[in-house]
Amino acid sequence: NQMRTLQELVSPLRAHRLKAIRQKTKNAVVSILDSEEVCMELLKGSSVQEHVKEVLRISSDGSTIHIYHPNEGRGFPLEDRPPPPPEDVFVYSFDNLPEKYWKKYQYASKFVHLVRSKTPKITLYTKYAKCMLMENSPQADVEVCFYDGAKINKTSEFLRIIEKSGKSHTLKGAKMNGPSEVVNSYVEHAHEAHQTCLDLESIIAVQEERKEKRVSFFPIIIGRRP
Amino acid sequence: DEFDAEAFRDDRLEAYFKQLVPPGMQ
Repeated sequence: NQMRTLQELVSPLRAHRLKAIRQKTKNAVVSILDSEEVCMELLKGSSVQEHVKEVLRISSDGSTIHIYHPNEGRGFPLEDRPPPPPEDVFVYSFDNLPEKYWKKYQYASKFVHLVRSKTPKITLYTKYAKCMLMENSPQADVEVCFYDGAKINKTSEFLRIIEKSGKSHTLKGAKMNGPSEVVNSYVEHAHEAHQTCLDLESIIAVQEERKEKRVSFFPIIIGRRP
Repeated sequence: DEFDAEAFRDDRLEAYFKQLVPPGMQ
């Protein structure tokens, strides 16, 4: 059968600038470490004493994956951080990761995408609202919180408006004019603020590139609430 | 099992998202 590639399923994850977190589900723990690496710990055993039987440690740019089985596969008690790697660790690149690990890589990548979609990269205070451009580029989400209580969420698929009365509308696709003139004025302001954030992001990114030391200027807060 | 974003969504994760947001009407 024609060779499938991981690239067809998912692009390399990117965990740059994400704040550390460790989140557990029923049979796995996924962590974003202080080093910005992403760790998947696969669990086995009863909930009394769960053991980590396999660890995938993915570099922050998603290109390198270290895989190991603690304690020669007998597992290691679940703690508040991933078990230390033994001597013999398998090292794979994104392009040659064996298919049996693809689902786990996708899992980690989807978690990172969720976190990126909620991590502000640029926060711009305009006259009427706080506008946050999130980290999940390309086509990053935008959240616009108006000072009067209204709120707009923009993703690549839809735009959701919650009026200050609490009434909400969801607009899909290119048709972005809302049900009323008032709502349209909020949508218009959200588009302008979004565009300003994108312009600022590209200007700041240019300056960031110029610095030889890889220090990020993001997240960045611009202006303040009037 | 398939990744289910909702499976991760719990109060702890919501609290983590909340503290990422700069002040001024969270």
